Amino acid sequence: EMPNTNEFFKVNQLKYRKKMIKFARSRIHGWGLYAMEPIAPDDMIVEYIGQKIRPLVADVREVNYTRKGIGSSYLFRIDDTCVIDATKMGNFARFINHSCQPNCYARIVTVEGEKRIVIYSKNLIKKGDEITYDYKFPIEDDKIDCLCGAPNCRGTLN
Amino acid sequence: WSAFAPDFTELDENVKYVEKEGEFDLQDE
Amino acid sequence: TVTLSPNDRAFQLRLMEDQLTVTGNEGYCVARGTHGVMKGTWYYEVHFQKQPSDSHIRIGWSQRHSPVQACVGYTKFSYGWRSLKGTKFHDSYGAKYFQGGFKEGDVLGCLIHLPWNQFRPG
Repeated sequence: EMPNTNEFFKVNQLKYRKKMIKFARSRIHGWGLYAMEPIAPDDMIVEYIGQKIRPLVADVREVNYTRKGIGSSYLFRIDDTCVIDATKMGNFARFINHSCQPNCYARIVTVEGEKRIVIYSKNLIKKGDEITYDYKFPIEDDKIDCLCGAPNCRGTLN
Repeated sequence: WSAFAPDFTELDENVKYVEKEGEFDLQDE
Repeated sequence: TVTLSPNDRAFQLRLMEDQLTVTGNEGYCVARGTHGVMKGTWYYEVHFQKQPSDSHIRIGWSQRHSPVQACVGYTKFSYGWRSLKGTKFHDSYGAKYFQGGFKEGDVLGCLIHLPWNQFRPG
């Protein structure tokens, strides 16, 4: 976590970097985000934006989403007091697919006392590569198959 | 891309959710 | 002396000096007493002092395992009674209980009766 101000400027640059990535069909699952130009390692790509809710409200929503057949994998736990829910509102970071061998990672960044989720590139990303990160879902009984196709794929998301 | 998320609202920043009174209720006679 | 617990409560609640007055806002969360009971019949009273417009409270009885980051009556470990329409709640299910509910200025009583069975202690 980097509380310093230049992080703040970088996080705000996020809004202007959207052109770097495009939304298109994914071979992993449905739709995904792709790099429109080479991206250097540890570069900020996009902030994962949604509704800030309490974890127990997220639990209640997860039950309701599952009951309505809506995937509940747009819930991103920040810490034990806050979850970001991008199911009904947020930005297109919600479309980034999971991979067991990702080229990005998610980091919690504290900006002006507020924790935010930012997706960074892990290594050099070539133009046309799909942006992926490891969702790090908690282990659960009813499994969600992983379709990332990576050689070391774990087989399930949770 | 919002075409693929029905009744989806695009946000520029995280929005703090204001909870309803019945937020935790499964059923309320 | 029984007071509201400075520890067994949601961190976002404000507890006054006397530890007998608690204020909350935004979403439902819980403050529990410093002492629990496990047999016999017990009763406490709440003076409902302030109710900003469109706000409500729930009071009741809860075991220690019921989460404090939700309302009393959310799980099967607690029983709540709501100011809005006087509904009673247990395990997130609301049922008719006391027509009309209660409001600011009321004094409310909560009684629990735990019959003691020496063959099934605890």
